[in-house]
Amino acid sequence: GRKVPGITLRDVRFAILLDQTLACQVS
Amino acid sequence: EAPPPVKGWPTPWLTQDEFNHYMLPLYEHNWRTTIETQKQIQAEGTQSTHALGTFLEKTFAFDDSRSCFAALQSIHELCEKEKHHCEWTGGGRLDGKNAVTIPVCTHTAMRPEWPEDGS
Repeated sequence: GRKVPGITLRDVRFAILLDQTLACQVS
Repeated sequence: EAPPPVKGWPTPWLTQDEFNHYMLPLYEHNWRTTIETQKQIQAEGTQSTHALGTFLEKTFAFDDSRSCFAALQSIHELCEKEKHHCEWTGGGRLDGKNAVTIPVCTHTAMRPEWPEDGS
């Protein structure tokens, strides 16, 4: 298939890790 | 729980099963899906043939600028660890607080083949 922007498992992993990383820092 | 690190390139778009498993909990945690607008594309100076990208996005609010900048440092470190390009927009407000919006997408993802009889 063509290589185009999209949401992948790599992004999902990053989003979940980001939530975990910032859990103590957000208001 | 986060999926294990993804190996190989290009990475395919989420499958229906992966979407159902991961995206609905992310929506519950205030992540949203949005699409790159023509205005954003023009601001980046890219070609008009540039494919429109769908991305994950979330706005994080912070009590003060100190915690906001500390969070940006944490984001930077996570980006390096995960080999992810980091983009963010700041200066926004959420519930009257300092806010940072983080868009996440893979620019060179592998789109599935459309079915032959698909539109």
